[in-house]
Amino acid sequence: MNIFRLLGDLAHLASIFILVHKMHTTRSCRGISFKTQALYVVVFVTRYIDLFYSWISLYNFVMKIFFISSSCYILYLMKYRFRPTHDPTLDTFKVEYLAGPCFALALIFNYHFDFTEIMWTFSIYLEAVAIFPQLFMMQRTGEAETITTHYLAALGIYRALYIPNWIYRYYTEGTVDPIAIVAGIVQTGLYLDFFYVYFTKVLQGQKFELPA
Amino acid sequence: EQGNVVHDEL
Repeated sequence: MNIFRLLGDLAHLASIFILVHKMHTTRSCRGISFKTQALYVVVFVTRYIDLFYSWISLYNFVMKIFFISSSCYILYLMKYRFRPTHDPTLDTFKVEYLAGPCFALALIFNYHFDFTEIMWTFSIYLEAVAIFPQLFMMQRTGEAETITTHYLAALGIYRALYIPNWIYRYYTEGTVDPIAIVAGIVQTGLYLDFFYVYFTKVLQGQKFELPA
Repeated sequence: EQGNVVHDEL
């Protein structure tokens, strides 16, 4: 554990709390892509299969349980509690276009050709692109609530902070995880446009609006 | 290289 990874994980936790807080206070899931949230459930469930056979640490265990359960809870809120506030006609990105190629890539580029390892690799690739339906939805509506942008910023910063963590681990432990690193850089790259608008507009007190 | 790869990150 190092400071970058810890801060990254805390940003990830924060993003989830911001999202749940937004839904409860506004009693709405408007502006949130159900598809992206469903992809995160798939990401966590396929990545943390090792909960059944591998013990890393109490921290690792608790975080994994939290990510799986909170992502399921978010789907429950969207599907049942606040269902009328979700507009499926805005959430039209085809997730097959993400899951299919990610699975094919996981079959080709992995560390070990067995079930759990391919699932882990698939989850890493899928996480990198899971934000697409959300970004696509914002592109369509051209705007986002401020609280939603705080959620996305925390979510983007989480993976961005893993990059200095990998650099740090390379120098201190000599460990390199090329699959996580390449996917993590792609994942962070997808947020650059968003980060630009977030830091130059939202944090200056303006509304998140995209040029028409 | 045998067995499972250990992934200690989240």
